[in-house]
This record gives sequence, C-alpha cells and structure tokens, in this order.
Amino acid sequence: FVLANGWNKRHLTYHVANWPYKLGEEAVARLIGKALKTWGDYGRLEFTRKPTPDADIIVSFARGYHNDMFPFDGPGYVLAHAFFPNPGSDIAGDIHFDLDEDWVEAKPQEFLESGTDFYSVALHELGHSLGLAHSTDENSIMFPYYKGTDGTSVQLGQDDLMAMYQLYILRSIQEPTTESTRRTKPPNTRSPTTRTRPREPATRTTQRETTRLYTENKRTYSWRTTEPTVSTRAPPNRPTYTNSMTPSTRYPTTRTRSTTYTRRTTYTTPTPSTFYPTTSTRREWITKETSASRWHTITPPSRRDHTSSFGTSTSNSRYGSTGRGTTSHESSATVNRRPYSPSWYPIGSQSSTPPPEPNICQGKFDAVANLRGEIFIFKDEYIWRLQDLNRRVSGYPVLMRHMFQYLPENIKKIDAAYQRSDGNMILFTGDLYWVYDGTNFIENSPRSLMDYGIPQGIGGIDAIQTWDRNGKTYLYKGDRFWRFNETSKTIDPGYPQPIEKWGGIPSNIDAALSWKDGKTYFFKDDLYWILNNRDGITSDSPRSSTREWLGC
Amino acid sequence: LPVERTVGPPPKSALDFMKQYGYLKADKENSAALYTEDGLSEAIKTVQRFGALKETGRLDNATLKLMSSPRCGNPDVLHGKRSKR
Repeated sequence: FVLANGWNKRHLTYHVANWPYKLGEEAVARLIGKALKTWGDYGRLEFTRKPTPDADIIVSFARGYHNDMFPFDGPGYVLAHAFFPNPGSDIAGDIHFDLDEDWVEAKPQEFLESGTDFYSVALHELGHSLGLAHSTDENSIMFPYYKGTDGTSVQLGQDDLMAMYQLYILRSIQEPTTESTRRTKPPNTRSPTTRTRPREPATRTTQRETTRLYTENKRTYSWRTTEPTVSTRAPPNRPTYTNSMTPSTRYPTTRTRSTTYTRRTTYTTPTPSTFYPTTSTRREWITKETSASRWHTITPPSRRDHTSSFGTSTSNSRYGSTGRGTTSHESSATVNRRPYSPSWYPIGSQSSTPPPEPNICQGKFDAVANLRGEIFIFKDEYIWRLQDLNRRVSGYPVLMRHMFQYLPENIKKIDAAYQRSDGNMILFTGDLYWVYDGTNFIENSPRSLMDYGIPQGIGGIDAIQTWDRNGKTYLYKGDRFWRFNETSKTIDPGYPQPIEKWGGIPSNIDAALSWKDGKTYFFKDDLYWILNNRDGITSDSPRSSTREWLGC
Repeated sequence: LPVERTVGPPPKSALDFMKQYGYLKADKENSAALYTEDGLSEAIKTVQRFGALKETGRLDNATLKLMSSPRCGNPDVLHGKRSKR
C-alpha cells in the first residue's frame, strides 16, 4: 500500500451535497455511511453526517468540468476521484463522482448486468479521502481499476487493513481517542505474527505499550508496537511524523507473517501535495476559475459556513424553515460569485406524494430560462432540462423543489425565470421574486417586484429575458414590456412599450428565452417565435415548440 | 452546476495515460523524445503491476485494454514517487 497524509483527528464529519436522481439521497447517504464505517472500524475513526457543507469530507456528483482541473469524461473510463487529507486545503477529503455514470446499488447476491456499483467505488474513493493511495494488490479495495461486482460483498483487503493500521493506529493522533489506550505490561506471549521492534532506549517520557487486536475475516493479527507519546524521535525504523503528522520519509519495513507469504513493504510517503494542488484553497480556485469561465463551471460545494458572498448572513438558517439569513441587500458586483452548491441536481422526491406531472407536450410553458448555459423549462411544479433545442437531459423532469431547495411548499408555479448578470438565478412568482445563489435564497428573498420598477398589482409578469446585445433585461406582461437596467436598477425611460414593437410577437406570452445561439425565443401555448438578436427581426411564422424543443 | 457538456475522452495515447496517472513525468513540452526505451519499459511494467498484469514491459493488448478500463481518476504513482514493492 502507499500512504499519503492522514487526518489529525479521529472524529470526522461528512456532507452529501447532491445525488443522482436514479440512486436517490437515501441510498447515497446510506452507502457512504456504510463505507465510512467499514474504514472507521479499522482506524478507530468515527464519522458524523452534516446537513451543511462545512464538513471534513464533501461527497458530490458532477459532470465534465467541475472546477477542480480534472474534468470528468462522460460515461465510462474515469468514474470518480477524491482528494487526500491535507491540513492546508479545504478541498481535502472531498470526493467527486462522475454524474454521467449509471450509478446503481448492486444487490449482494445479484450479478450486476449493467451500471456501476456505487458502493464499491465509494469505498475506494473514501480510502483516498482517508489518506490511502492506489495499491497494486488486486484484492485491495485501493486497486485502481473498477472490477464490477460479482454479487459477493465488497470488502477491504488485507493491504487496506495494514494501511489503516499504519496510518491511524501506529501513529499517535493528538485528539483524545474515544477508547482509552490500555497501559499494559507487554504480553510475554508473542503471537507468530507479532513483530518485535527493536526496543528504543527509554526516553524521557514513559513509553506507552499499545497492543491492538485486528480481526479480519476471522483471522486475527496482533502487533505489539511501541508508540512514542510525545517524543518527537521515532524508533529508527518508523516514519518520523512531524507535528503536522505528515509522513516525511520513507522506511523499509519488513513484515513477516506466519501465514502464506512474506512481503517487504516500503512505505513510500509521498510529499503532502498530491497531484491535486493542495495549497490553493477552493475559494481561490473558484475566483480564478469562475471568473475565467464563470458561466460553464461546476464548483464543488463550498465548505463555506453559509455566509453568503453577498454579505454576511447573520443567521445560518436556510430560508423558509426557520426564518431567513438576513444578508446585506446590496451585493457588490465584484464579489466573487458564490461557489455553486450542486443542490440543483435532481434529488429524490421530498414529499411523499409528488404532484402529478403535467403533459409538457401540450405546451403552455410557465417559464423558460437559460441558466448556467443550459435551458430549463418550468411547468407547474416540474422542470425539464435541455442542453440545446431538442437535446433533453436524461433523468428529467424533476420537481422544481429538488433544484431550488427551500422554495416554500405553497409555490405551485414559476411565472418567469432568468439568470442575473451576477450569476444568481431569479425566480418570479406573482408580485414577488426570489434570488437563488445555487445554495440558498439570498437578499432577503422573496422581494417585491417593485425592485424592478414594475407597478404593484399587475399580478406578476409573463416572461423575462436578458438581451446579450445590450445587457438589458426585458420584462413582459400582457401587451406591454419594460426594459430594466441591471446596473442602475431602474426601468429605462419611455417604458412600458407595446409588445407589437417586437414585430409579430403575440400578447400574453408564456415565456421568453435569450439563447447562446444569438436568438431570442418567445413561447405561447405550443408555439414559439424567433427573434434574431442582431437585427431584431422575428421569424415570419411561429413553429411548434413542443416538437422542436422537446421532441414531442 | 449545469455545464456545457465537455466530455474529455480517455487519454489519446499510452503516453498520455502514463503521464496522467503519474508513471511518467508530465513535463510541459512534448517530452516523448526524452524517454529512453528502458525508462518507458519500466513505466509500462509499473502500469502492468498496478493492473495485476504480467509485467512484460511491452504495450501488449492486455495493457492497452487496461488503459481504457473504468477506473479511479486519482494517480497510481504519486507525484513521481515510485512505490517500490
């Protein structure tokens, strides 16, 4: 086995940030918990799940570029990756699974015909999160290649147990462990597998004898080790741990076993910075990466403590359930966009009986929005997701509450939606609008439509879109539309104007969308019109939106 | 976040694979010419060892197949440190 860094504590927290719709939150959380317990049993580690991303290990699913410089590659090949523990980096321990894989839960006695077994990959990746690198031992869970499951239960190999022993039992960890280490006279019986290390001359501090019993598959191994308590000098044949507990040198250690084989294991203790840059923190990456490719990155969930990047929330509560974080309303445009928390991904249904799914092929979309480079169609309480016209993303529709968590239950439809220039998503419901930063509703959401200069009492807007040619935001209602200046936060003079101005666009539209193909689309019933952003001319006749966009 | 689908295909070549997973130093310039035959052969043997294959030191079919098998994205050899067994 090969070791990277280990954690300096025995009680670790973890957060499951999102999950594939097909596997669902319950299965992901249960399997992650099971894998952590499996490792924890062999390292005297405990794990507690946290509902917020300020945890030691964050588990998330993402596809393609997700802002850690190691983009995923679509279905197959690379399935996941994880970050080794490292005190200096706040991404340490995190695990990213490729969302494009067909993640399934393999049943113990069932041969997996198709799909990728989530548990065996999770057990492997959590090995990295705890400080183990890849092993050449084919029976080790840290073997680099996915072997599928033949229905037998996936478990740790002997190599893995020895690695955990080395990393978390032999090494004295400052944090008081839950078990008191027994001070025992060294047993005079030496089990065949006990290796007696050359006793170190008594140091100033009393040496503690620690005897650990390991049971693995009913075979028991017992090693007797001398564990220096505070001495900074370790016996010659053991890694010297600096106070940051980072193994800093390599040691030849020979373990002989009375069992089948003898192997010489050299602990190659890699430099702490693994191939993942561990010095820069996630926030630096987000700033750097996000500013560079701000519209097309996935940012692994931030271990932020819920302070909104638009000011400091005085309470860490999420909106809706227990009041709302009061953030300073004025957001400075230069503030780095808050890292994305992937709570957008479809997650298992939260309410026991989800509302009936509408027939999208009847058209009459409630809202259509370009959010982070993809198209989202809202209808009733559901959302459809498209990569482009007629390129639906599988696994949709999902309940909108699974993407916009904490949207109160009484919201049954979205009138309009768009992505504001600062990257936040704005949802309009009646005379109110909600600012969503990918994790929380912020800026004291919901807020009054009057912030957009729209008179009270018009009963909400029909549609909204931003015209990339002038950066202005257009709000539509009935036979009129307003033009809003996002910088000055005011309606331009001379508005509202009649919707006929757009030439051929009907009144009372359902939705509007400015897409990256340089066109603006207006939707009504099951038809759509095209406005060419360059010359502002609409297409002559409407076309079928349900067929051409959704393949109905 | 939803992103434009940019699917990175598996490494285009065995050389890319060995750089990506730490078997060869991934220097910036195209260092293909810098590797000696012995060096490459040793690197291939390490690839085969991490794949529980016969260590022939040659890019045989089993090794090429291994290089496109589903796997973990972490490197096999950390930062150029060879894990001697």
